[in-house]
Amino acid sequence: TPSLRLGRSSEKIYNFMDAQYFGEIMLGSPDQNFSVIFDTGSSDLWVPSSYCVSEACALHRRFRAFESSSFHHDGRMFGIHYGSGHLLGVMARDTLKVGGLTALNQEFGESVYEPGATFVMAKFDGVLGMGYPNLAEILGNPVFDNMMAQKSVEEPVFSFYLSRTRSSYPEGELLLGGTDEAMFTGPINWLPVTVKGYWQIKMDSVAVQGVSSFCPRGCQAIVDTGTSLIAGPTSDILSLQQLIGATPTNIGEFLIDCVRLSSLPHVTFVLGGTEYTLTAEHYVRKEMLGDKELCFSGFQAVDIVSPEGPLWILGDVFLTEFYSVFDRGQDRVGFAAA
Amino acid sequence: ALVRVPLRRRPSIRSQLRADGLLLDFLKDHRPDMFNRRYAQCFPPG
Repeated sequence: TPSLRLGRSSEKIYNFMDAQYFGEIMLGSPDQNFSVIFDTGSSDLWVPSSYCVSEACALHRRFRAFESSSFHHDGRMFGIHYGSGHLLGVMARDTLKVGGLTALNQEFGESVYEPGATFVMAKFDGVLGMGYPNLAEILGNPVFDNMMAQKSVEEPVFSFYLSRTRSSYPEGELLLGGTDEAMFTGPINWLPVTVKGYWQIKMDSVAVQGVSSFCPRGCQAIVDTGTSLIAGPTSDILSLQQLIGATPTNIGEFLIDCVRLSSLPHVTFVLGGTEYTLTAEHYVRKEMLGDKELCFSGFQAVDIVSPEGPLWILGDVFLTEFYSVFDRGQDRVGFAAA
Repeated sequence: ALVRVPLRRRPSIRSQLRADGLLLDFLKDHRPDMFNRRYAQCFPPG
């Protein structure tokens, strides 16, 4: 096996601790099913390998290359950095099916070593990255690039609907090839991608209760379905937490008094001149612990510096309120009221 | 083609660990940076 091709030093923005939306894919012939996160914050497809030695793999479905008649050996190593460790694996090529779509000869990673207990608990087996190619650690075309190259999608567009409540059906939907008018109301507001890696856009400002409090001269944000919360620079987020009355716990989370939700300020993100307002109902995550309801702030501090300045991350807390459209044809992101 | 991929929403790892009373130990063992997040506001900016 050639030399280990380690992932780029830039730490991936994986925080799978809070990931909640998963879908099914199939690899190989006959089909082998896997549950994956469709992640616009990365560009690699990987699933556990049957050769995996980690404890984390024991509890997940693993790819059995020797059982697939469409498998093509590759053998090169790949590595992906995580906040909590390092994933190592071997590259492979096989037929991928997502929904009714088939991508032939899809390059993907079979993980042989997975870091720590993050994955032991995970309900998902792997990750399917939907960012731009230059974000990929694994050689070959990312999945959506392969689908576009093989002309298996109607348009070079995909879109996400994520429901905030467990009771609604569907709880979420990835649409490959276009948008679904039934999943949003009003116009789609478009923003040009500023840097093609993440789905990175320019954010005009962030206002709390109408007062433009953060990013007053504009800043960069990425739209990331693989991140659960809304993340920003530590100094801004600590101020924001205070403005919404959130208090830190000893493990870095921020708690809010559930009875005060109705009196908490709105937080408005201004993108492309359009205001996207989240009320406390939107940005507070409720969790039952026994018979007690806990309310956690949906904002978290993540310091990612890009050449264009510190990055904010618009994760699921934002994307459950706004239907998101990712257009590779015109390199733009669209938002509409979900 | 226009293809729908249904997404299911599941409790996060964090929620599962909290419900099992294991979150504190897990984070102590796996997220050492949690400490400086807790006390980030005590340090001078930057």
